[in-house]
Amino acid sequence: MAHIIAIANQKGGVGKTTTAINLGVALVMAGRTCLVVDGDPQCNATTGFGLRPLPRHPWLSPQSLDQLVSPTEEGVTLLPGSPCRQDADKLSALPTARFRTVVSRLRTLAKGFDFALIDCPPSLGKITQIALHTADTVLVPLQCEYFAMEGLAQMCGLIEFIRKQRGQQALPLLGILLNQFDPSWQIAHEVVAEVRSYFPQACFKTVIPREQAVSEATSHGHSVVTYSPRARATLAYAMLTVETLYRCDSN
Amino acid sequence: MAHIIAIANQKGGVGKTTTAINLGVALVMAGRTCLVVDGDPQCNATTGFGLRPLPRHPWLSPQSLDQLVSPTEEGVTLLPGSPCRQDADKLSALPTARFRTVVSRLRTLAKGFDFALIDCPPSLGKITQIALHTADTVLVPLQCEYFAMEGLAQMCGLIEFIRKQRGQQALPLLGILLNQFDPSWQIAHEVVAEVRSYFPQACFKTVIPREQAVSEATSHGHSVVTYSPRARATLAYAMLTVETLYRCDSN
Ligand SMILES: Nc1ncnc2c1ncn2[C@@H]1O[C@H](COP(=O)(O)OP(=O)(O)OP(=O)(O)O)[C@@H](O)[C@H]1O
Ligand SMILES: Nc1ncnc2c1ncn2[C@@H]1O[C@H](COP(=O)(O)OP(=O)(O)OP(=O)(O)O)[C@@H](O)[C@H]1O
Ligand SMILES: [Mg+2]
Ligand SMILES: [Mg+2]
Repeated sequence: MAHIIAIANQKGGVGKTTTAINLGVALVMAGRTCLVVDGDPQCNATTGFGLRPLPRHPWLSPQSLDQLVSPTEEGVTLLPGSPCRQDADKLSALPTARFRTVVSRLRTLAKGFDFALIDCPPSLGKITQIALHTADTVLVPLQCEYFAMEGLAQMCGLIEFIRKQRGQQALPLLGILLNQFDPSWQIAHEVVAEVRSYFPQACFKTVIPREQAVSEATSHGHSVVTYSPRARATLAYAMLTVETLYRCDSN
Repeated sequence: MAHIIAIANQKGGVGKTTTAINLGVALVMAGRTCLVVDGDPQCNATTGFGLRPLPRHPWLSPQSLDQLVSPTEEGVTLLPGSPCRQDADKLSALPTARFRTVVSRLRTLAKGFDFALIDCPPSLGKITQIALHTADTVLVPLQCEYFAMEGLAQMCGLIEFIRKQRGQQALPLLGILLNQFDPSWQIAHEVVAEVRSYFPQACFKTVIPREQAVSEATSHGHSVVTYSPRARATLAYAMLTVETLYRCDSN
């Protein structure tokens, strides 16, 4: 039975896609099967695996989702995204009452895997809301920057809103992941200390360093885990995987 | 008569807000009057000036916009944003036929200034589309990263779409601004070279360096121009202002 994790934060550029790609591949290396769902019309998770986006958004497609997935070189299975603006607008205006169909299609697809990671766009809109309705837990990546902290309160507000809409089922925070940590920047240390003091339990112990290899790997259509096995970030994603497995088992 | 610039890019975290704040203050230092409109429900431009967001989104408010603006310590006038999710959802579902009211209210407000900068959210949705309908030109900030280049084609596609909707009026690209340039990263040099080769005219000559002072200034509710006058980024924003004035005069 799959554990579905929504990777969400409306703040842009914090590392949602980078986390989906690298945690996905690291989970596969740890012997789990993993589906990555690219929910973002930008399709960065799709191109980050070196694949092509679909012409129409799969969540609205009449075809069954298992016909639209595609394997990646690194062992993760991907449900690609689509840049189709018409479909993105349709999803943005989707009434909550119609979420159920999309949610159950995604959950049915995810059943065939140990984990499913949903990469969300930088917004609190309907695509992110559908992902939060589908997910078992939420992983919130956070840049070690000032604006990133500001957005955390709004993100927690949306999670609370979705919890109420879902009724009894909880939607626990799997964790807050501090990303792009640059130790030479004073502000990075301040943000880490502040977020840890506000969310002592939720924060992952692992912090992902800001490292050139992460950005370079993406431009080659790979995860950093495969592209640069001895990078510091690769070690950090391995530690994150151990923490994720531990937190999912105990949830 | 104001020159209205939409600062837009659906890729998250490229520096839209940072550009709006710093270019805004630099224009004021160059003796121009400047309005910054915070269109993003994240309200980063509002908090970046140390001010509070409005409870309801001003673009939907019955009050006249000139009653909702507020001065900032650095001489820029700000129309704050609002985190109200209900209003953000309403704006996201606004039919194109109703853009005209919002567009004309924003244009009327902007008349009282030399420049108006509209900070857009990281999306191609209706808030960004309204800003593109309101604007005279578009400034597209770009991180010196791989994913940033991917998004440029989608951004140009939206600008073309809006041009057709607006009929004869052009919506020229004021320019593409390369931001967060880290000279120690090989990929940054590659992105600059590639973007310059594709868009030789559109690219600003000025490149904004990645510098700690920029991020720190934001956390103190100031622009880097005021917070750290001798920073490399401050000089870059001064050069950007000169280029912007030159490009606006000749448009
Ligand atoms: N740990 C890291 N080290 C270096 N670069 C990183 C790291 N994490 C992310 N990046 C880079 O930062 C940029 C933003 O990351 P990414 O695109 O994953 O964020 P996102 O939250 O998915 O963005 P969006 O909000 O647009 O969806 C990318 O260019 C990525 O390569
Ligand atoms: N030149 C720079 N040097 C250092 N830090 C920068 C620079 N430009 C932007 N930043 C930092 O990068 C982060 C992203 O910038 P910013 O929030 O302005 O981007 P944005 O495009 O407005 O993001 P969003 O897509 O969420 O609206 C911020 O924390 C900001 O402080
Ligand atoms: Mg992304
Ligand atoms: Mg912004």
